[in-house]
Amino acid sequence: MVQELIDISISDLMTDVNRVACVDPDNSLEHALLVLVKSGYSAIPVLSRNGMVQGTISKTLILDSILGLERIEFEHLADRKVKDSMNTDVTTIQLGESFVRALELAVNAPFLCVEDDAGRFVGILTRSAMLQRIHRYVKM
Amino acid sequence: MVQELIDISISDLMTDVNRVACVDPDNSLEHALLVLVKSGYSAIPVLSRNGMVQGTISKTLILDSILGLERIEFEHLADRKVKDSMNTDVTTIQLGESFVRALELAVNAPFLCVEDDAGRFVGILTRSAMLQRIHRYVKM
Ligand SMILES: Nc1ncnc2c1ncn2[C@@H]1O[C@@H]2COP(=O)(O)O[C@H]3[C@@H](O)[C@H](n4cnc5c(N)ncnc54)O[C@@H]3COP(=O)(O)O[C@H]2[C@H]1O
Ligand SMILES: Nc1ncnc2c1ncn2[C@@H]1O[C@@H]2COP(=O)(O)O[C@H]3[C@@H](O)[C@H](n4cnc5c(N)ncnc54)O[C@@H]3COP(=O)(O)O[C@H]2[C@H]1O
Repeated sequence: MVQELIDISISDLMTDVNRVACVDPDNSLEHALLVLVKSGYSAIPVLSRNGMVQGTISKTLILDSILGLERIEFEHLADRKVKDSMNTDVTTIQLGESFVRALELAVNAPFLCVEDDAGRFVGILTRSAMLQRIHRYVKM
Repeated sequence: MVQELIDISISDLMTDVNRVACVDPDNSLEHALLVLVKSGYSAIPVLSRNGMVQGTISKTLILDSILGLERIEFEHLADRKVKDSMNTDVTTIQLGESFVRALELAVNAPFLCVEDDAGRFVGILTRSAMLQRIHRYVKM
């Protein structure tokens, strides 16, 4: 029974890199906020030109970085860069790792960045994809 | 084995109402955005004075509602209210329902609003709490 859950491969569940919204470390925070608002996502990966994950950026991090004492100082958005505000402590997992390891990491991360053996970003593994698979297992 | 997962009670896993950040439908969007930025949460419940869930409000909904053609029009935050922008399609679950039902709902909702028999809001059930419990089960 549990073995069925344990044998799930990460590549079966992940969102492929071509369908992941992401930004460049040198983009302005204004550009990143517009990508986040238009996509509707709370947080997205930050990828370097050579396809490696540099960090994640979120609406929370962007708004936090322009939060003044009295108000949110939106005029600073254009002159700040993603690399100055991004979270560099990214939760990553390798393609060959187990579903149980993905589950452990997902307890504290809304999504995991998936990398291949060479450390290149290949997609994300979301909590919704994992929960959908677990629900199917439990319902059987 | 699976029975152990199925028998989990919702009240054991949920975040109690006293620890849930929430706002009032008559608050301004500016106030709601400050609560969201200061708490770090993406979305929080909107509760009426008599303790019933009216909706949820998120950074995405607030920023969406002030997104103009060229830029995000932050000056409108003060004169708009939470009730004008909140999502009223709230994912709720009753205290007595099963963990399997909670799992099914959590596939598409980052958290569930938990209600008692009288329909009063008693707390939220988060994906992280559910994933933590599932991980403990799978690792045994
Ligand atoms: N456009 C949409 N269509 C359908 N459902 C949507 C949606 N946007 C959000 N949701 C739902 O809301 C959850 C939380 O989204 P959030 O943007 O906070 O958090 C998201 C977002 O930060 C990131 N993410 C998901 N898909 C992404 C993508 N294609 N590109 C970049 N980031 C993505 O992963 C987090 C977890 O995603 P997950 O699917 O587990 O969980 C999603 C999903 O269940
Ligand atoms: N201050 C903090 N401390 C530790 N971890 C944190 C954290 N803020 C966020 N996280 C982590 O990030 C996940 C996504 O948070 P988010 O704010 O997008 O999405 C959150 C937020 O919208 C809402 N939420 C969680 N706790 C809340 C609370 N006490 N009051 C109001 N809303 C809450 O439920 C969603 C799902 O929460 P979940 O725990 O599954 O998942 C959380 C948790 O794993």
